[in-house]
Amino acid sequence: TNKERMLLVFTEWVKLLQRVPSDDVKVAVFISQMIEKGVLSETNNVIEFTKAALELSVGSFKESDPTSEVFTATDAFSKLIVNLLVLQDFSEVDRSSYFKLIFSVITFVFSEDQGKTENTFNERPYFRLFSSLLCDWEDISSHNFVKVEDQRCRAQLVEFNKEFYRVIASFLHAYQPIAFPGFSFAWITLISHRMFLPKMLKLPEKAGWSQLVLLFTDLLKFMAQYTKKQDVPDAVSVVYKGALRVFLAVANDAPEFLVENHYELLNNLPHVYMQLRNVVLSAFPKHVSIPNPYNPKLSIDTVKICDQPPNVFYDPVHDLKTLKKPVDNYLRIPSASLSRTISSNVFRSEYEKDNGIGFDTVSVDVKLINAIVLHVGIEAALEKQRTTANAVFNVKSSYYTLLADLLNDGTTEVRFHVVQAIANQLRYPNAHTQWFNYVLKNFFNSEEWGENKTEIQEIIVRTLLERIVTNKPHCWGIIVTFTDLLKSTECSLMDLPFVKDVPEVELIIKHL
Amino acid sequence: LGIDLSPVLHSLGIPNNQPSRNRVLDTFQSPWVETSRSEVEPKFFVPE
Amino acid sequence: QPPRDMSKQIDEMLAQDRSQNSAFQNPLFHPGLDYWLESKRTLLQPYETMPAEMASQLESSLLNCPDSLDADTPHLYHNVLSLPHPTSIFFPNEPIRLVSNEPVDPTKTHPKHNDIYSRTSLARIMSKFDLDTLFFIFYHYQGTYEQFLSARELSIRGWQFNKVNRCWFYKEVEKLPPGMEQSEEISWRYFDYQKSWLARRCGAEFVYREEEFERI
Repeated sequence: TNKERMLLVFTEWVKLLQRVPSDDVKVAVFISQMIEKGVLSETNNVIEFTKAALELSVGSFKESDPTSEVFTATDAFSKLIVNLLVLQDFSEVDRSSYFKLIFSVITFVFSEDQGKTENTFNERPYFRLFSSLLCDWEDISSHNFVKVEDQRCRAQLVEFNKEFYRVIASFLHAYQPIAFPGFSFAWITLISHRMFLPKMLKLPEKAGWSQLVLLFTDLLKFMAQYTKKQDVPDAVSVVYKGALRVFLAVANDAPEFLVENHYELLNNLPHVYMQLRNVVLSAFPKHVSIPNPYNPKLSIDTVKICDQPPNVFYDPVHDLKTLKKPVDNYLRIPSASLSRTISSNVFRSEYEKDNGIGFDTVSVDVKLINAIVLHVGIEAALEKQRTTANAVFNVKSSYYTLLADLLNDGTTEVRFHVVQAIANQLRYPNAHTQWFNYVLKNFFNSEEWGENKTEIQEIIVRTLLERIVTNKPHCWGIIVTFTDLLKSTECSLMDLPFVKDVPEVELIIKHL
Repeated sequence: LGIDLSPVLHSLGIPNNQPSRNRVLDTFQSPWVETSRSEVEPKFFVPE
Repeated sequence: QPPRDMSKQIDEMLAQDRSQNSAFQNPLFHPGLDYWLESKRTLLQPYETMPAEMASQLESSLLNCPDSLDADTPHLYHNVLSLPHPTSIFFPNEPIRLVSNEPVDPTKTHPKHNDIYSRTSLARIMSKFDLDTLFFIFYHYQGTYEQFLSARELSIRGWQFNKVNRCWFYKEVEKLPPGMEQSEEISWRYFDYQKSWLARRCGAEFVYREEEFERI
């Protein structure tokens, strides 16, 4: 049969690669003969060959003695794919479509295997295929494909390179844990692979960032979905540990990725992962030097780097939905009716379950609130650069009053999420941290809340405290803001009823 | 409340809780310490 | 936001796809395509709590979790020299490449001491190899990671690689006693890998041309 003949060709390929180094001319000759003899002449042949080679690779993995070389066929298949991408003439079909076709077939074989074997499915040969593909591609693509002699081909490959990673990233998104739980651990290992993650982080013009955010979101959503307050399945705990470690590595190597994408990442980070949230929020750009936040003489307004607004990769304005116009109009010319429109449109159409600390459901659109708060902060920082600090560091400015109105008109739940969203911007010293520090301090001491003052103060203290009592890291902005509240002469935290009511909290605050 | 991250950072090769000048993702073995016992070959380039 | 029960909608979507999309007509895509589409169901409407079947699949994934050996760079062709040699049972069996997180020696100041290789055990071991060993690896393990590391180590020790004659050169700078015409005397050595397998002094006619040397 056609399939048997293809298997023969593939087996010969596997044998060849064991006998000669992969840059030997015989390897190129083999590929050239494959093409000449029409082994892969049509789409259906490519599909059939890919299926046969993958099924053989997976089969040989399953049958091999586990102490021997179990990935020989898999690794050979990876080298075949890379050679096909590099050596063929792509004048009629484009490389990207060809690569996607092969990957699609791999996906279908994968899906069928895991669908049929269910909990005896073994992820390892598939993991190995993707891992080896990434390694083999790195080898050929290094130094702008300098190993490729044909200059025209080399130029095409340089052009194609980022597409290679983007195709892999898009397929990884399809393989996410919620879709294929039997592949979860391999998946997490793949998104953090040394030949994938650093590459995606460093593609020129941040070309890999959107997809990375999507992949991290896939991971966070999976964790969020299956982290219950009562009990977390052991396997999910292990997932969390791995995720934490990956985020810490990213914070070390590429903190700017966390800095610029904090908004999107936090939209999917469950509340209960307090420390992970702090890891994301306490990242700061590599060349910024941070003054000691515990220095009692520190005043945020004297910190020079607070002139700089942080970069925000994804503009939250895109998430404002129907409130974009009212918010922007209000910022230009505040009015009570615009304020009412905003305040009444932050609710969801139905309850959603949420594993919060102290709550199980949300009736507000938290993402929308996060978007509004960040958008206002971005605009305030821009306004400060355009005009003066007084334009925004001013309780009468529209930037301030928009947020204050949300608190005034809002339910306890709205207040809570607005304050949380503000706290998410209290990060390393920058223009947003400085402005939101001003906002929160003034909210705390303001007399405009009337009988709601104590509730709002409690929400503020709770929000800051929960981010400080966790193990490190702690955000600079949170420490500085909390210290400002502790030092406050207008109001002593120790006198507040909700502090006095709970001895544990009283003790913590006294200690601080 | 989270955990003390020092051992986790140490396992990653990040000393003293400070961002190290060394990139760790390029030699990252696996997300879990338990599956990271052997080193992996990082990318490298050999000139012609 | 997806409404509560999407099963009917998903079924309708899939039926529509089937009739419109030619991929469904291609027998080569079955049954894989059908299984793949089923996974979309859980994406569109994830389970509220983890069903037993999913928990079991997740655990199976945990048990089969790929480790660092699975993630290592594939090598199908093995250089004859790199095959394991039979060793005494008294020698340790563990691989050299165990992860160790000892900090880098702070007295080491060469810029390469901060590169990604500096903390790997192989690079550290090579820093203890003598020149002979490094040259052996360099010339006999061509194109390998080991060759790369030996070149890196030689470079750290001040050797430079000549692209033309493929030899490693070393510049010896000798400080002369004060009062002499020059303050230092420069002499060059190279490692003769072809004949004597020794480091030899370069003759007086040797001229250093920067473009001949590889920038590592």
